[in-house]
Amino acid sequence: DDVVDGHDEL
Amino acid sequence: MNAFRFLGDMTHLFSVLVLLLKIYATKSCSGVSRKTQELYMVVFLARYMDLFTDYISLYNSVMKVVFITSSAAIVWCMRRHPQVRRTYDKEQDTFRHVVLVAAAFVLALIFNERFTFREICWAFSIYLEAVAILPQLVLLQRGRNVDNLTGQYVFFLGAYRAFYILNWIYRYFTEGHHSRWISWLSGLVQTGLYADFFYYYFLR
Repeated sequence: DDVVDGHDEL
Repeated sequence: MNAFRFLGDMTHLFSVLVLLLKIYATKSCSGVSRKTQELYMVVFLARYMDLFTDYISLYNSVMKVVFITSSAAIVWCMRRHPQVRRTYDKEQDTFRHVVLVAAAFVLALIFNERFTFREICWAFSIYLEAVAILPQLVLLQRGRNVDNLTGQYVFFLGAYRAFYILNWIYRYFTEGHHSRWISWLSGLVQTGLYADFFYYYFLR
């Protein structure tokens, strides 16, 4: 499912 | 991945390594708030539970494992390690951190990107991280003897989120205007809380 933006950060 | 974010992650990693070094080298955790360490462990567990469901990159997964295991190791040392646990300032570390957990949870129920379990956990971890340093800052103000390593630990911890703010500014101008207000506001509060610490840290 699409990662809500900004959740690709630690 | 931009330089600001990478610098932020490295500064964050370095702060954890400095704390591990202090505890391991001196076999002491005097001046360190166990409550703040417990809050950080909760922050990482709540935020990185997608570790096994969403693979973003090797870097992302490795760093998540490093942050979870290091925060758990520090809490374990402060609770179980025979030598270290004796040096914990139990009487000084009195901040009622349960209040912070409850407040962050209520905020996450109200303000989140989507009302889903994962998004509420994510928002909870962001709000909790913003205030997790409070018990440590209170302990520093009480404790006379702030040793260098503990001071450096808090400094790098404060600096890392400042780099993240630069990262959000950079991403805002390069990747379009995503709504990152939860991260923005929490990041500003988080970095702001360090303001007086930075002031005294540089004055000292």
